Amino acid sequence: TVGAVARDANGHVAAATSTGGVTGKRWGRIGDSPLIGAGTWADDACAVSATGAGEYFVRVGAGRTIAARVKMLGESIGTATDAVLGEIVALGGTGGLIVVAPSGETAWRFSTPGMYRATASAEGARVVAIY
Amino acid sequence: MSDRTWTLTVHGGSGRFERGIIPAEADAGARAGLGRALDAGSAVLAAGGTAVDAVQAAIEVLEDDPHFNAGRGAALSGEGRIELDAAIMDGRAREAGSVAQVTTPRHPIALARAVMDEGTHVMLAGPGAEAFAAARGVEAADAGWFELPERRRQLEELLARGNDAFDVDMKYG
Repeated sequence: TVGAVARDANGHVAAATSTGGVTGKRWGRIGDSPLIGAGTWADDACAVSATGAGEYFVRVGAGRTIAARVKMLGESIGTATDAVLGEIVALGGTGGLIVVAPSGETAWRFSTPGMYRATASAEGARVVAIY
Repeated sequence: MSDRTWTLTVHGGSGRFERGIIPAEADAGARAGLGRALDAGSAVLAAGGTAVDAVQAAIEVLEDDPHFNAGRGAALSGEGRIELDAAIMDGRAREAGSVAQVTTPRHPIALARAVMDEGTHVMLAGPGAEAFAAARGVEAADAGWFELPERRRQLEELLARGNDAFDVDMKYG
C-alpha cells in the first residue's frame, strides 16, 4: 500500500491511497484503502492516508474519525491519530497513518516495526525513513 | 505557515520485516522511490499546483515503482491475480473518487481521480470500473506489467505454508 497527503499553497489538503491488498487475499476482499472515511479521507480538518491491517481501519472508520476528533474535540492531528491508532491496536489491528492539516502541520504514527515514509515542505525540510 | 508554503507526506506501507531487517537493495530502492515520489508531488506544489494534483503525482510514481505494493509490484491474491484498489479525496469540497478490484489501469489512482472528476459517483468496482476506465481513456497495462516473480514466489510460499491470507503489507512487501 502507498499513500500521500498534501497541503498546497492555498491551504487546501488532499489524500490518496493505492494498493494491491495483501498477499493471498481472498477473492473479492477489499481493505480500507479505497473506502472513503477509512483508509483515505480529506476535509477542511485534515487529510489522512492509512496502511496496514485494513479490516481494522474499516471497523474504526480511521480517516473520518481522526478528522472528526480534530473538528469536534479540537485535538491536534497528532493527538487524534494517537487515539484512533490506539483503538485499532486495542482491537488487534496493526498499521500506520500519515496526516496533514490545513495549517501545514503533519503527523505520522505506526504500530508496526516499520513504515516506509517521507515528507517534504516548501521550507526545504525533507525526511525519508523506514524504522 | 506562510501563505505560499506547502507540505507533502507519503508512505509506502507498514509492517514487520522478515528477520527484522530489510535487505540492503530493497531498503535503498524503497528510499529512492519515496524520494522520487516527494520530487514529483513537490514539483506540483512548488509551481502553485493543488494538493489533489500533488498527491496523484506522488502516488503514480509509487504505483510504477516495483518496491511497493501498488500497481507494478502489487501483491497477488489467493487466486494468483492482481486486483488493485485506490482512492483520492480533495478536502476543499470533499470530492472523492475510489476504485476497487481493478486489473487494467496502469495507475489506479488516475482512475480514482477520473471517477472523482466525473462527479456522479464516489466509488466504482470490478468490471464496471474497468468499463469506465476504457470509456475515459485511462492508460491500461497488461498483467505482465504488474506482476513480479518475487510476488509470485511470496504467494506460493504463503500457500505452501498454509498461512491465511491476512498479512501486514511489509512482511511480503
